[in-house]
Amino acid sequence: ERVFTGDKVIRVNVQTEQQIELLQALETQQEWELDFWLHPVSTELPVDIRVPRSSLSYVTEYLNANNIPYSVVIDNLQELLDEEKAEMLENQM
Amino acid sequence: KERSTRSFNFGAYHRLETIYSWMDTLVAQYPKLVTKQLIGRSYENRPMYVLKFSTGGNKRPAIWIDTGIHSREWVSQATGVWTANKIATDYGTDASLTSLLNTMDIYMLLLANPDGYAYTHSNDRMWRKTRSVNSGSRCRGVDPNRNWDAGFGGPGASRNPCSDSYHGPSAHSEIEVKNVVNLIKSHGNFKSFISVHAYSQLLMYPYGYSCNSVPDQPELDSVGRAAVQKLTSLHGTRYKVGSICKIIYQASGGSIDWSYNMGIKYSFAFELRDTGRYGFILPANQIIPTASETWLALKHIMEYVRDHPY
Repeated sequence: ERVFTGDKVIRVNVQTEQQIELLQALETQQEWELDFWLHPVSTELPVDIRVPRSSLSYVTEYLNANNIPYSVVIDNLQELLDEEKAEMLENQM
Repeated sequence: KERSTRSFNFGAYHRLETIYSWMDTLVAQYPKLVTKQLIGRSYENRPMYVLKFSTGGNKRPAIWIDTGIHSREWVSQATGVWTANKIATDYGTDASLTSLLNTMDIYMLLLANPDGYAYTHSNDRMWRKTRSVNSGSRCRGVDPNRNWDAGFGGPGASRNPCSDSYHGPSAHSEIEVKNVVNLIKSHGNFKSFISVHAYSQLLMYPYGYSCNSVPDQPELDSVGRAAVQKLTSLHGTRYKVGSICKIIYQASGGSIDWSYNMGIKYSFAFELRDTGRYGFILPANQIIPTASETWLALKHIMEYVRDHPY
């Protein structure tokens, strides 16, 4: 079973078209294995990205270098998944 | 506890097998209203069951609701289960729903992507696509909501099998999509097609494959806004309303574009909670609030369809 220990979900509230383009460029970086939960489409909607732990430093460097503010909405995805699984097991009991 | 009292915990996430056996319980409890129909099997040979809510007649005007086409969007499947139970338990007591079911049928596909859903439980909670093998690629699966014959292969879908929005080798290549297409075409009298996804709180109508407005855009927009007003009234959850292309992005091969082009005017797609605090990992304690508020919007749309025959 795949685990997501240390994976974070970050949220970018895009302000400009340029930021959208920069995030769309990020989306094409296959090697970083980013999982865009919400895609960069408009300044109306936030962008949520699941960032594997191994890519975190690259991504934060990229965002900081381009002055794109972001927040961490899920600090360690695996913790949430473990809670969800524990609750399901308890319910099945 | 659940097994002994034969009650079902609608405020929890469940495995595929549990949902399938609950469907049998529902049919057994409401034999005059609910039947379970096998519409085909998935790529990995899992059965695909539709719950049909009908009080008689033959091929009456019908409403289609599917949940879980993207497997990791667990609150959509859970909302589907709650909604199916709501329809069964409210028939006969809710006058509006009763009048609807006395003239129309409702078809619900709760697990539109069974292989993907099973895979999110066993291997990868973040899995979104089907589980078909892509020849020539190490990556599996097709995005089942880019595989419909509506602008297929156009912008907003990927030709890369490793992408989460891979459109597949051809339109309707995914058996999970083909099974639904065959049912809708053979029935021929659907008047509404509603596909439920998560997340980001949107109620959308066609098109996704093009940003041109559909001929019925004003009507769909006003029905959508009225439905969302009902939804928001329960817990204050705020939604945006608009066409897929305008409100999020150009996405080709989507199911409601296909249904609209098939002549099913009242085609909508929901993106349920949440606002992004949890994304796809919405806590189970938000299932019932989410399903309850969504019901108000769904019911509004279904009542509108009932009152505006075409």
